Amino acid sequence: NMPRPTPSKTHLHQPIPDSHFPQGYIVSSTHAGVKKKAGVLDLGILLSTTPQTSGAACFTRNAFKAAPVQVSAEVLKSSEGRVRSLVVNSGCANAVTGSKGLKDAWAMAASTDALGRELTQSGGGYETLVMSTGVIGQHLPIEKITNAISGEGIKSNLGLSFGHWEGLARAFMTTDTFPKLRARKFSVRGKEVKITGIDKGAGMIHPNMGPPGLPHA
Amino acid sequence: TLLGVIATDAGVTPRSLQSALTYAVDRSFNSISVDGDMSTNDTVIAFANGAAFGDNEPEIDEETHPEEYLQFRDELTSFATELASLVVRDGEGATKFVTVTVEGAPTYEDAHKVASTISTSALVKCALYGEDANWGRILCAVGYTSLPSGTPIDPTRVSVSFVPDQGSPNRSPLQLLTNGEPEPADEERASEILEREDLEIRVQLGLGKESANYYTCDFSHEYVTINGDYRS
Repeated sequence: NMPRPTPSKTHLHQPIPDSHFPQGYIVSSTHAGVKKKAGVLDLGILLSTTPQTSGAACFTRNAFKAAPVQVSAEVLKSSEGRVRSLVVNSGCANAVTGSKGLKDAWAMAASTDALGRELTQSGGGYETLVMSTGVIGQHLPIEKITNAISGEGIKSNLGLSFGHWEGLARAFMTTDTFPKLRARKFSVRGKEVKITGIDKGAGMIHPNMGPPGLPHA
Repeated sequence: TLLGVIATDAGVTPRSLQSALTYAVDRSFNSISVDGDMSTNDTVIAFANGAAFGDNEPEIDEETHPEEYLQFRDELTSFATELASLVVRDGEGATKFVTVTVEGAPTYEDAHKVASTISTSALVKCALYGEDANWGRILCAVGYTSLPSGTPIDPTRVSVSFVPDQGSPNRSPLQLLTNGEPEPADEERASEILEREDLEIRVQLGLGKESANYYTCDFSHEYVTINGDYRS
């Protein structure tokens, strides 16, 4: 049982044709400066361009719910599931960060809402769900994040190709060794529909998630 | 932390999207373990924007379109399982991808709980890294599981086997324990199965008809190296 190197997993990430991604979504990613290493993607957004989009979520049952978890649950409740955007950062979990953490998570949502309204020429209230991952107990560099959302960092990278989706998947990553991105097509109601998904995680993994409003662990 | 987002251009009402996602998450992301720790941030989000449907076409709803709903829910569950498995394969330091199948349980929840207990046992996971056919540790984990239904585990009905992965030249399972009685040891065959990256541990409880799958990985030296120094 001598230590042996972890096998490479990079073969699990392969290009996906642009035509396999669902219609009506645009995504972007950038380096906002949450992670120390320059150029590493650490902020991403996903926007639905159709006015009537449904959203749903399952959240951790850990009693210490991070600020973005609390904010996302509140947004889902107040919008009655009519949400259409997501903002995610990696490098800092914004967990166990008290009232400032909540304020920061709301600021991420508000900045992304404003960008969504600008891009889709629409009005409305909170429509953005928030995710954060990384180190627990540290505050977000919130100005860097909101500046990146409203500035060229995010806007200059908006798109719907494989490269854009892959960038978003990379913006989720912490100790992951490859971006986790998949897409499929299937038929329902005689129509071809598409589904794509991104996830991340390599450690602190034993999820027990449920819909908003369920009791703690 | 586990984060996930799934986006589709199908049209689904918010309540039915939530029902489908909850069902899918229970059978995918809530059925994986790398290290047994639940994060403060775990979240899976789904969006359904209806862009593939016509302008005035109704969204799928479990009450008004039950067949379409079930089809969508099952597609979502299959897709979520594929995404969840990627997380296990990329587990910090992981060298193995292990499916734990528990059959013959009184309820799905009972099967899920037993599979979870095996999947989070540090000693089972160390044995997997060492490619040691230590079925005693698997049996031990089964034995200390408290079943949600309250049904007691009956040691004389439990069977354990190792099942090789799809790509293995010899696909026949290796029976380790049958109705509580150990089978003659075939260490050579056990090594053949355990040296592969993918394998399945199959446990029969002999208490009912329900089953569940769980997905886990091994514990390696590398896991400790990575997690001894994360904040910096």
